[in-house]
Amino acid sequence: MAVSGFEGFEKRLELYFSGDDPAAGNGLRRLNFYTIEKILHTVQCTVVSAVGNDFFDSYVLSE
Amino acid sequence: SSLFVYPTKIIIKTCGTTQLLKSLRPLVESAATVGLTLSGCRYTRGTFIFPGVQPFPHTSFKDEVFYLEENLPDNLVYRKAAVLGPRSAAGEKWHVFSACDDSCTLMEDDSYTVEICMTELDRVLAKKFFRRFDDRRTGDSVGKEMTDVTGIRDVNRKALICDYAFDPCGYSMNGLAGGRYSTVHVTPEDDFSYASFECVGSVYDDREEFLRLLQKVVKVFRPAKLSVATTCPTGNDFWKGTAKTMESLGMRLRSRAADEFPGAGTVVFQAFSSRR
Repeated sequence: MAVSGFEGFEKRLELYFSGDDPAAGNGLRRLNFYTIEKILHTVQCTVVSAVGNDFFDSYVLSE
Repeated sequence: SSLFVYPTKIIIKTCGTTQLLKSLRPLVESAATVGLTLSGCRYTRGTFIFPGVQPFPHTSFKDEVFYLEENLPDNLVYRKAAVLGPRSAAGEKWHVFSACDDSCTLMEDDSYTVEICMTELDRVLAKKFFRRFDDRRTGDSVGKEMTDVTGIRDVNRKALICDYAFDPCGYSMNGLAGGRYSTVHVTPEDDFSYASFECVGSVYDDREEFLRLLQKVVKVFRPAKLSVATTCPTGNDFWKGTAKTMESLGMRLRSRAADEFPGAGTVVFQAFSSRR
């Protein structure tokens, strides 16, 4: 059994999207934090730290 | 665990007994609210250490693929699932599923992704990822200290670092360097110590610099076992040199396997173990 609830090897999901002009409005980066938290809730994660730059947003998650 | 959100791409990586694939539908639905439709999907993982505790839809790779197949939109017509690694039951394996639509532009032409998984970490080095008892500090503050003390900061000094130390132990870090991310996750407990490193780059990058980066990562953890999964455009050999680099660090190549995936390029999976 995983005593700590920790599995080890991560599962990694990468999704690509397309649209009429996705970069114009910053595409997925327009999703608000509440929406992201709600999605993360479905995979039992929460945001513990976040930072972004001109290109993308990054979130460190806890489970 | 980590999440990266680009204008047209999302990467989510979780390291507990989570139900990661359940994020697929809400992510696709949320993307639709900003005018985006799914055009490609890639799912990867190593071999479960504790397969018995995996909740649905993670009970087996077959179940995971079935779940993905059922929940992906019909426009993703090109699909493939494969397990890379030795045929014997023993030994690490790499599980890959990819799907893409007609445009098949899942991966940029010149990019690579490297996923390194390390187990049986050096015990002395792993202890650096334990917090001091009752330190009364925030996870961000201790995380910064761990980033410096462990040598993770030196892996890419140009990166903007977002780090966090969990209580009583464990560590996660996301690095941002322009449009490129890197990420480190560590679970340092003796019986199931594990660390992972992942980064992206261009196949036109200086390969020697890339190999030096891998060396730095391995030196932070000195694992007994290690695997490197490199995803490159098909026909590109950016992964070459990794085995020699690992051997220079006292690791022996145990197995190598490669396969091509629609829209993702070629995945090369190599497993190593320490000579010690």
